[in-house]
Amino acid sequence: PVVARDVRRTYYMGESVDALDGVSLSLPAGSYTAVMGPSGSGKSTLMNLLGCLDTPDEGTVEIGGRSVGDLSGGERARLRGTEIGFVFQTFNLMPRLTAAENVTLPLVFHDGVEAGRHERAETLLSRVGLGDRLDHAPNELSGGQRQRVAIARALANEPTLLLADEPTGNLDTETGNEILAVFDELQAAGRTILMVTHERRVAERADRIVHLIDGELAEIEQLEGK
Amino acid sequence: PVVARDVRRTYYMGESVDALDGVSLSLPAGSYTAVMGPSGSGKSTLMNLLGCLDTPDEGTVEIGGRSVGDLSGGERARLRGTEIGFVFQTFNLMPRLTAAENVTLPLVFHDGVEAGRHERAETLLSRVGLGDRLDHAPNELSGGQRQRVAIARALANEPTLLLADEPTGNLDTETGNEILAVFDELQAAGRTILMVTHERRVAERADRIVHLIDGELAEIEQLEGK
Ligand SMILES: Nc1ncnc2c1ncn2[C@@H]1O[C@H](COP(=O)(O)OP(=O)(O)OP(=O)(O)O)[C@@H](O)[C@H]1O
Ligand SMILES: Nc1ncnc2c1ncn2[C@@H]1O[C@H](COP(=O)(O)OP(=O)(O)OP(=O)(O)O)[C@@H](O)[C@H]1O
Ligand SMILES: [Mg+2]
Ligand SMILES: [Mg+2]
Repeated sequence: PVVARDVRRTYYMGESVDALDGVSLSLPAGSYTAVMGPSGSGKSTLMNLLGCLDTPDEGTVEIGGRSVGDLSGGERARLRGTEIGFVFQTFNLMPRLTAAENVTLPLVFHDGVEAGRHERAETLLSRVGLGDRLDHAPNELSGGQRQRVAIARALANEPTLLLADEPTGNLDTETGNEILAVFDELQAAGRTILMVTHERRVAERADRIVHLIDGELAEIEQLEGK
Repeated sequence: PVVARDVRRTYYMGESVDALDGVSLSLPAGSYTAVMGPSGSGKSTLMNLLGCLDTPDEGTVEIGGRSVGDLSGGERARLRGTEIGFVFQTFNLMPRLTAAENVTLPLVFHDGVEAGRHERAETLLSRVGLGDRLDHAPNELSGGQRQRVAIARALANEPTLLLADEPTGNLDTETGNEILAVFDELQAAGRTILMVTHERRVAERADRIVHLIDGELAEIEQLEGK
């Protein structure tokens, strides 16, 4: 259960930019929420706040009942490393590491032998169709392949909360559907999913769609049969 | 007029990866071609070859009748700087430069006073909806805003050939349509456009769709009423 209460995030650049202007959103455990909105409307900023990568200027973010603002930097890092999986809009892969090594990075928070981690990376990469690209560095991969490595990495620590920022933006429809099927499995396993997408077709895989406009929550659209 | 004749591009990683396996494609002047295909099928590799950013291992690329392989490195750079506009799948913006400075980069190949270049950058950025983000550095911009800066930069030198690799991948439908309208204007002005996209809706703005599968040209689909 993740809750954002009236969060605000402002950037000061001469003029001030209100990236998020008072957004409240509740993510019940096991829920699957899509976020849509114009470019620049605050979607990634909201993801970063819920993913404990950034702190709001006003308002609070609670995860499992605890206010993230009360956690120390170390506690936040551990929370991220053990509970949260993040697929970044720009992937953020380590350029000098192979696909497999990138995927094992989050596992450093978990006890377990090296071999076990590599095996897990292999399983996850095969699951996203990259079983034959384990040893490729990011610059030896296509855009959509890098995106899939980023997705596999986000799943590595079996997160209770998955935050995916445009996870199919560089994928053809078929490959994208394979990823969405993986997300469906995650939800079936009780995980919570928040996914930003600009494709209606993709958003409709969720239980509901949150519409952001100019840093504000304009509408929460409940989807039929969900 | 750009012509790829039986181009092949192979990467050696222990096993060999045939990124492109004998692709021939002709882009008549003023044509608008979309490229679709599964993730990893060779789309960006094809773009890089046609954009003179890479050379084929076999086969030739001709621009305006001249084989690119015969050009010196300097001639290729000038050709790119003056004739070709490239929107990269990963944007490739200079992180330490503002949006406006990024857009003026290609103009270094053109004579003209500094002020003229900044004005041009401002015009282009306004055209893509970023008139109020001129002084933001890439990390002070949203994903779709960075994408739009990359698009504005590709248009800076009024290219005769525009190569756009997933130009709407990070844009909501409305903003994406604004970009596609800019591309329509370009074609009306006689420019040649090659655009990779995974969205059918976007591809249908072109005259025809080239389908790549596993490094090969599987089909060229002529679009109705085009
Ligand atoms: N430097 C490299 N070294 C090894 N393999 C590479 C390299 N660059 C690309 N490849 C491989 O070549 C193939 C084609 O890559 P390319 O980037 O052209 O695909 P793409 O169609 O653009 O994919 P996407 O839709 O995911 O962006 C991919 O399978 C990729 O793994
Ligand atoms: N570090 C920063 N400094 C200044 N402004 C910023 C910064 N980061 C983001 N912004 C601004 O905040 C607004 C919201 O950004 P955000 O990345 O959340 O948008 P988004 O909805 O994810 O957009 P997109 O769909 O284009 O990815 C944007 O207008 C952006 O310019
Ligand atoms: Mg974003
Ligand atoms: Mg590509």
